[in-house]
Amino acid sequence: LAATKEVVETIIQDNRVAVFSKSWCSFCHSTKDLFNTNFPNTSIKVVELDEHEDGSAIQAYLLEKTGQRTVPNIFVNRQHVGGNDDVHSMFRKGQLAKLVNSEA
Amino acid sequence: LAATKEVVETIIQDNRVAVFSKSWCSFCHSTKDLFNTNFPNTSIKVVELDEHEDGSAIQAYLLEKTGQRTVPNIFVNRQHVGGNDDVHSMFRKGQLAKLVNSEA
Ligand SMILES: N[C@@H](CCC(=O)N[C@@H](CS)C(=O)NCC(=O)O)C(=O)O
Ligand SMILES: N[C@@H](CCC(=O)N[C@@H](CS)C(=O)NCC(=O)O)C(=O)O
Ligand code: FES
Repeated sequence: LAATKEVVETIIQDNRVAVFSKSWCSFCHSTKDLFNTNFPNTSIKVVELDEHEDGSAIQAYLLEKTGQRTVPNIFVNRQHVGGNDDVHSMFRKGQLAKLVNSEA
Repeated sequence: LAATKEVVETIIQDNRVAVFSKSWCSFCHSTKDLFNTNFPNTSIKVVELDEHEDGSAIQAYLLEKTGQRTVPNIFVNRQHVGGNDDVHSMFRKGQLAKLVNSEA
């Protein structure tokens, strides 16, 4: 669906951090907490797919785009980071800060 | 629903470890992994609520019984342990082994 693709691409382009999430998922909370705790001055765009009208269309498009069908699905500085484990691993290695703070 | 109560109570009574879970939930995987890795000789009964016909009735009964509405909902030796964070915390403190191995 062209509209869905446009919605998703706009979110990724316009936000330093974008997290496609589900509101009741603990792994998604963990990702959101990691950013809120460690990067409090960085605005993070969260899309709760279970609360979004086109949630499953968005999840299907993300699978097509990234090969990842799970949540959380995380983008930083327009790059696909992966899921909760990936973002925590990047954070521990100091790579997440580099990416969050790098030039647009 | 009396039948639901009976199903749940029987599972808790008849199994050293019972985990009420959802098949796609990473926190539930984490709980199952913890037991399979650290207590490989202990049989663990897993009930995937999303795959069970009466899944939401079971979840509602568990809320009534334990005050906990989330998954994973874990019982060891007929005692309510809690969720994923609780079981990991008990494990780190050495308390989980005590409970798993204690007299029925
Ligand atoms: N290793 C992945 C696990 C991701 C995962 O399994 N996510 C689950 C929820 S915790 C999922 O998306 N399940 C399918 C769904 O909810 O559509 C990560 O770190 O993010
Ligand atoms: N701190 C709790 C978190 C439990 C939790 O929030 N579970 C989520 C899934 S990860 C849940 O049950 N959400 C509502 C539902 O799926 O019915 C634990 O360690 O188990
Ligand atoms: S749904 Fe339980 S951790 Fe994601």
